[in-house]
Amino acid sequence: QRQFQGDQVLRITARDEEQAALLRMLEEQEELQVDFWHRPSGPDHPADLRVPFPSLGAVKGFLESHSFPYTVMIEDVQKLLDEEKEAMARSRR
Amino acid sequence: VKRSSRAFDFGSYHTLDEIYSWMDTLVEDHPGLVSKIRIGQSYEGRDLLVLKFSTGGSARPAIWVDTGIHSREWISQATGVWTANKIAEEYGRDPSVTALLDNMDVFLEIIANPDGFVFTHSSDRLWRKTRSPNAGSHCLGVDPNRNWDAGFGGDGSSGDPCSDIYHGPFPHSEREVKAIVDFIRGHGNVKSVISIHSYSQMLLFPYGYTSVPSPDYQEMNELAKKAVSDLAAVYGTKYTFGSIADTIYTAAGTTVDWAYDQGVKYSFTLELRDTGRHGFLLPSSQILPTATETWPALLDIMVHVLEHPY
Repeated sequence: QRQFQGDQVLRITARDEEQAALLRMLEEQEELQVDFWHRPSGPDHPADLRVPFPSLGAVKGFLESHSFPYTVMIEDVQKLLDEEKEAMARSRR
Repeated sequence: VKRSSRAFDFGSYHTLDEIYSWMDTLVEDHPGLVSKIRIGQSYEGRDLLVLKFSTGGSARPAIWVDTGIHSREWISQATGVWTANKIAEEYGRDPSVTALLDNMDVFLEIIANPDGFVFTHSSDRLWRKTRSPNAGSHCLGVDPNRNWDAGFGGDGSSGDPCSDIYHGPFPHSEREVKAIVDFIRGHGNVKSVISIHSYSQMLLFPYGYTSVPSPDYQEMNELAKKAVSDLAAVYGTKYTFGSIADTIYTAAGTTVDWAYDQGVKYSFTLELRDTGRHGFLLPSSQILPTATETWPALLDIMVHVLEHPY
């Protein structure tokens, strides 16, 4: 099972198409290993970006330096997955 | 003790084997109404199974519903199981369901992407695509909701096999997609396609590959408006609605665009709830409320299809 300890999902608002394009560039930086759960498509629809724990500092630094408003939608992806697995085990029992 | 489809824990997530086994008990419990058909095999050789709800007749007008085409969106498969049971249980009780099945057939594919679904249980919970290899790349899988022959390869899909929205080498390259294409074309009398996804609480209709309104935009918009209103009436969950391109983003190669271009007028995509905090990792405690609130919206669409033959 792939692990996601400390990974976070950030909900990011791109104010315009230019910012959306800037955001999409993050996915092209292989070393960051980020992936969009919801792609940037403009001011009305926030983008949801999963960021592996090791890349959190770099990505948050990028967002803050470009004044992207963002919130942390999921604090720790693995924690949610562990809870889900436990709930399935409980149901089976 | 004989197994019963009612004894199933609808409020929990389940594996492929548990769901396929439950489907057999549903068929056993409702002879003469529910049957199971196999429309093909996935890339890794798993059966693609569809529940058929029919009270007889031949080549009746039909409604196609699929869940789980994006394997990680577990709430959609779970909603598919609950909805299958609801349709079977309500026939003969609910006048709308009874009228619907006395005149039309419903086909429900609960696990539209079994290879991806098994992989989310065994290896990578965040896996979305199929599991087919891509020539020349170490990355596997195609986004099965970008692989349809409708604006194929256009904006909102990617030519990069490593992308989560990779459209694939050619339209219908994925066996999971081709099986549905062949089924709907072969049936020839499908009047509605409803593809259930998660997340973001939206009811969407064509087009996604262009922002040009479809010829039936007005009627679809009115129907969507009624459906999301009846959905919200259950627990207050707010949905937005509209064409894919207007409401969320341009997306080429989607199921409902293909269906609509094939003449299946009432084609909708549902993006189920996420409450703004979980994305597609919705806790199992939300399965029952999600399925329950989705039901009136589904029924609105299906009854509209029944009452508006074309």
